[in-house]
Amino acid sequence: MNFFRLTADLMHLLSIFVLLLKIQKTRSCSGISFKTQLLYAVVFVTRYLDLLKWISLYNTLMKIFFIASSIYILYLMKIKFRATYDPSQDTFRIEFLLGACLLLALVFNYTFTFIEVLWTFSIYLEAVAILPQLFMLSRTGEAETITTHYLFALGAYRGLYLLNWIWRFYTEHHIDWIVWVAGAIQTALYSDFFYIYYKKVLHGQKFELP
Amino acid sequence: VSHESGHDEL
Repeated sequence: MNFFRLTADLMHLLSIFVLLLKIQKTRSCSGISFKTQLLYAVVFVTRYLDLLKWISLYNTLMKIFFIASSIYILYLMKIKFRATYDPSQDTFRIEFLLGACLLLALVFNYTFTFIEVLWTFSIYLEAVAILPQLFMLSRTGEAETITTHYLFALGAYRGLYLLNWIWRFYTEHHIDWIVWVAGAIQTALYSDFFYIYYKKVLHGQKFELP
Repeated sequence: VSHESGHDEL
């Protein structure tokens, strides 16, 4: 564990709490892509099939939290606040993402085993899981400030993981190509968002696309 | 050390 990784994980936790706060406080999930949240739930469930494998208490507790919170968010969006979800805004075709990631995972993996292919699938899927949300944002052209804080925390978590990998490469000679490539792509997807967040939200303005 | 040590990251 190093500073970057710990901060990244805490940002990830924070992003989920901000999302829960947004939904509970506005009693609405408008502006949130159910498809992105569904993909995250799939990411956590397929990645943490090794839940019973002991790495540390920290590791196990975080895994449980990510699985449970992602499913809870699906419940909030699909059942509790269902009336506030507008599917006509959330039109990204996730079938293609799921199919492409599965295909990539079957071809490019470290070991061709069930657990390992699903782990790889989850890495690839996480890289693109934000796309339905960003697509929704670009369609509506604006977002509630709290929703942008959620996205910022999520993007920051990925950015910090890049720093963590650089750190680990120099201190532990840790190498993980699959995670590096997927993580770099994932972070790059946030670049436009980061730019507008910096230009508008941090200067007290509403998030609006130019 | 590579990924062989297992997936220790979240």
